[in-house]
Amino acid sequence: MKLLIAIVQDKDANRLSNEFIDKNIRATRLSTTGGFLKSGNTTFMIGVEEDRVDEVLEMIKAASHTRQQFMTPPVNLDAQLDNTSSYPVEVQVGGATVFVMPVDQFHQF
Amino acid sequence: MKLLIAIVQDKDANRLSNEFIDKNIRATRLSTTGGFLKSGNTTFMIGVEEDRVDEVLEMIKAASHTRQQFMTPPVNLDAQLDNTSSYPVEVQVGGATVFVMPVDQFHQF
Amino acid sequence: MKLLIAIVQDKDANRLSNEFIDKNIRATRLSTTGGFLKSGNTTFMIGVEEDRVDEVLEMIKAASHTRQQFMTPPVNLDAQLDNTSSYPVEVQVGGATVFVMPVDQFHQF
Ligand SMILES: Nc1ncnc2c1ncn2[C@@H]1O[C@@H]2COP(=O)(O)O[C@H]3[C@@H](O)[C@H](n4cnc5c(N)ncnc54)O[C@@H]3COP(=O)(O)O[C@H]2[C@H]1O
Ligand SMILES: Nc1ncnc2c1ncn2[C@@H]1O[C@@H]2COP(=O)(O)O[C@H]3[C@@H](O)[C@H](n4cnc5c(N)ncnc54)O[C@@H]3COP(=O)(O)O[C@H]2[C@H]1O
Ligand SMILES: Nc1ncnc2c1ncn2[C@@H]1O[C@@H]2COP(=O)(O)O[C@H]3[C@@H](O)[C@H](n4cnc5c(N)ncnc54)O[C@@H]3COP(=O)(O)O[C@H]2[C@H]1O
Repeated sequence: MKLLIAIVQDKDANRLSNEFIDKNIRATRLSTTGGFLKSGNTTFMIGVEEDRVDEVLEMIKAASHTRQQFMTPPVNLDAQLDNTSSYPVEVQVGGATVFVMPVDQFHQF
Repeated sequence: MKLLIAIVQDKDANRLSNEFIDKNIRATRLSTTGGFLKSGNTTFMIGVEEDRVDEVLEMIKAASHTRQQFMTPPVNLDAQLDNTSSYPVEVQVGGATVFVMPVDQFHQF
Repeated sequence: MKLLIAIVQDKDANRLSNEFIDKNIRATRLSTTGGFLKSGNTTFMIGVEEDRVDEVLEMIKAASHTRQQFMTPPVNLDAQLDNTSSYPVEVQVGGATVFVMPVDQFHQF
């Protein structure tokens, strides 16, 4: 058993979630925030048998799209478009960041 | 030191949390969402000494109850009871899903 | 690659987050709740190369401050100041609790 922690963009989360349901992959969703852009994203915790890890990595890769996003200026989000400074700055946000974690024990009660 | 990730039903979370306090088990709570039913549940992150892992697993098992829940139809949650399709579909939701994770280092500052 | 799970007080989260940005440390933030005090705190998931783990632990230690916090009485948060019982009880809340977790695979798509 492995636990995958996958951070994806909100725009891709529902498609990925539906793909998991179709393929009987169990997952739990968390609403999270990117440390740099300070905008919301989605983290999936996916407990999966070792022999399905590659399949799940493929599903995440297929569902996730790299996009341009604007960097939030230091003051507040709403000021972004009125800002006469060097903002808005565009950054490329990847489709997904995934950690495959070892698991000692897995239980369902 | 191990880190337990325990996903439980909201209805059981407070009882489990009180049990942790009584037994001096430290935990952090996250509001999460089930990937299949898309309804809220609770995830506990529980850092615990290796010699208390079995005790904590017992506490989780004792506090968690298997229930029937309705599966959310694809449109939205509120439509569930008005839906004339094959919904609502009942699924059995377990008491708890627990991952016992290895920890390299544990620090408190 | 290691995944650090760092639970810090909300008051210290923004300073720590800015420090991460300055030092090009990538992180994802979760809004969490302490199991004992039942008040909000912040959990960072920080995927970092093994050779930067000590540096990140130092950053967390430097940004986090031990404080006194009042323990929530069993009824509800708002009753805390009117309570004529033995509340409010003060507890010392540490700066940070950190788990350094091993990672089998790390992918960015
Ligand atoms: N100090 C810095 N300097 C210059 N550019 C920076 C930067 N920090 C982040 N970026 C850029 O901004 C994008 C959004 O990062 P954010 O932290 O909001 O949102 C991140 C974060 O929530 C998560 N993430 C990525 N790497 C992570 C890691 N090693 N540990 C934990 N979370 C990570 O995945 C989201 C997307 O990350 P991704 O790498 O695709 O895309 C990143 C990256 O292209
Ligand atoms: N391997 C894993 N990795 C990460 N998180 C996990 C997990 N196994 C369970 N969970 C978490 O625990 C909740 C309860 O799962 P359980 O298996 O008891 O109860 C499940 C199961 O009986 C059923 N179910 C889930 N996926 C299904 C599928 N593809 N086909 C048929 N039934 C499914 O629906 C119930 C609710 O599932 P839901 O996803 O809403 O909520 C799940 C999910 O949040
Ligand atoms: N092993 C672990 N696993 C998972 N998460 C952990 C953890 N150790 C600490 N945390 C997280 O860090 C927060 C601060 O914990 P700290 O030990 O500094 O500060 C604690 C501690 O000084 C005290 N405390 C907690 N449980 C206690 C108990 N059963 N009896 C007496 N004091 C307790 O109350 C403070 C606030 O605790 P709270 O639970 O609200 O919030 C905790 C919890 O969210």
